[in-house]
Amino acid sequence: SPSVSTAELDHLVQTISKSHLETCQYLTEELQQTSWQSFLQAEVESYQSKPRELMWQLCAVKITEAVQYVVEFAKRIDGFMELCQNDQIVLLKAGSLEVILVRMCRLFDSQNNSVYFDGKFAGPDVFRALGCDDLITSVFDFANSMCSLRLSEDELAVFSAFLLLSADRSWLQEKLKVEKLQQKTQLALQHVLQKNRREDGALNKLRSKVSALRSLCTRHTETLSAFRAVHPDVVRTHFPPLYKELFG
Amino acid sequence: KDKHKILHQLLQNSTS
Repeated sequence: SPSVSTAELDHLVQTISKSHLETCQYLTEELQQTSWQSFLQAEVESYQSKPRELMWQLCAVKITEAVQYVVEFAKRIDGFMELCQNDQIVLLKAGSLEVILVRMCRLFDSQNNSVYFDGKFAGPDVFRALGCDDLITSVFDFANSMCSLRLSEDELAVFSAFLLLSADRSWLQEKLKVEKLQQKTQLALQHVLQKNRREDGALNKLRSKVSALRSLCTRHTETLSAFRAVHPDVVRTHFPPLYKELFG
Repeated sequence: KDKHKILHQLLQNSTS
C-alpha cells in the first residue's frame, strides 16, 4: 500500500469532508429547523392511498435528486476526475445508491424510526403503497444500524468516498488506478477513526456495512425490475431518465 | 458512455 504521511492524510480527510458538506443536500441545521416533524396520520394515509406507480415515481424522483448530489461529491474527490470516463461512470453507477443509503443516517430519527422525506419525517408505513415492505424495512434497519455507530460528518464523508472508490466493481478498465485511490482513502478512514479515538473494531464494523449495502442495492434493482415488468409504460414515460440509466 | 448519456453529461459539466 502507498506510504502516506499523517499530514497528507489529515489534508485528505479535510478535503473529502469539505466536499461532503458542500454536496450533502441537507445541512444538519436545516433539518433541525424542521423540528423533526413527522407526517400527521392523515398525511400518512394520503401517501398510503397513492396508486403504486405514483408512489414509485415520487421515490424515483427523490432518489434521482440525491444521486445528483453524490455525483458532485464524487467529482470533488481528489483523483476521481483523473480516472478514465468509463471508470467514473462504472463507479458512480455502482456506488451512488450506496452513498445515498449511508447519507440517509444524517436524515434519520432513530427514536421515531423515521427518515426525512418530502418535507417531513416518514416512518416505513408511509412507503406502503410501493408494495415492497421487506425492502423498506431493510432500508430502515440499515439506517438504524448506521445511526448507532454515531459517525461524525468527517467519518461519514471518508466512508462515502471509500465506498465510491471500490476497485472490485465489474467493468473497470483501470482497476489498479482505482485500487491505489481506494487504498489511500482507506488509510484516511483509519486515520480519522483513530483521530476520533474510536475503538479498534470501528473499521471492521464499517467494512461489515459494505456487504449490507451491496445487498440492499441488488434488492433495489430486482424490485425495480419486478415493478417495471408490471408497469413498463410508467417507467418509460414518467421515471427520471437518470434513474433509469443507473438502475434500469 | 453511450448507455449513460446523462451521467456522462453531469460528469462533463463544470462544478455546480
